[in-house]
Amino acid sequence: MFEARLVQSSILKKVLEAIKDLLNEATFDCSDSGIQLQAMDNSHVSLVSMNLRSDGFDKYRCDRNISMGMNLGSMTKILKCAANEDVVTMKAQDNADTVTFVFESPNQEKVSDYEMKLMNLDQEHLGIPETEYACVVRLPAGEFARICRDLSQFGESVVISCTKEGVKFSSAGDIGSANIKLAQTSNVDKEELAVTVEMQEPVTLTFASRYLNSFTKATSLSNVVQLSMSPDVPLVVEYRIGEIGHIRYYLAPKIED
Amino acid sequence: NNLQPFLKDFYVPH
Repeated sequence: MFEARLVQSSILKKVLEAIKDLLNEATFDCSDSGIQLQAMDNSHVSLVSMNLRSDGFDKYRCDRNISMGMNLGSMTKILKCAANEDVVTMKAQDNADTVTFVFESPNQEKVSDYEMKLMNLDQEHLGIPETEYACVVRLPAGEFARICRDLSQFGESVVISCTKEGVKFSSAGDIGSANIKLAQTSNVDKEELAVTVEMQEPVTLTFASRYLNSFTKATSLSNVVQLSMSPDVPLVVEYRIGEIGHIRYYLAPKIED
Repeated sequence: NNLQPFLKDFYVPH
């Protein structure tokens, strides 16, 4: 039997919002340590890796590991039926072919349950090695979303250059070129407004802007986004999910031909 | 212009 109860259904709604652009379906791998998801987008250029720890749930029970193949479009429709302040419970019998979502209003006066068919997805998992990144940038998630959106008007690629002074985002195309430089902030009082750069060595990499924009759908999950870069390895864009977990997007850098 | 590699060029399926 698998049962996971979350007081804030808004977390699950935001997680779906964050992945449904990139993925049509994904497998939720549930074990006693929590729920994990790893899937590449259809073009196999980017990857989503999500982890929700069991201790972040109000109630979590997973008698036997269970992998639930979810159609994310259907799951989004079901989660739209939950109010933000509803309590959501996901549950499934062992080797079940359906999963049930239960939404309870705060005053328990309204309880809804939605049963969804599961899919058999034989998605392969990629091994992602532990990596020491040359540059790790932390900046306000809203700022990053704004930069990706603004620069995607200029070209289909964004060049991210990181030095110890700060990070520069550039794009060029038919209408012209654009550069946005963020200096490393000095003593800001609010952590979530800071721009920090941990640099082992300077890095300059080029990425497809449409994927970066898809990643920023996770902005509502966290005030801060973390970009990890090294020469010739995929970028990692990470958003924390409250105290319960994280969502990480991986994107292969473009190479000059 | 530049080429867009796949993730499998960097990470191995397991």
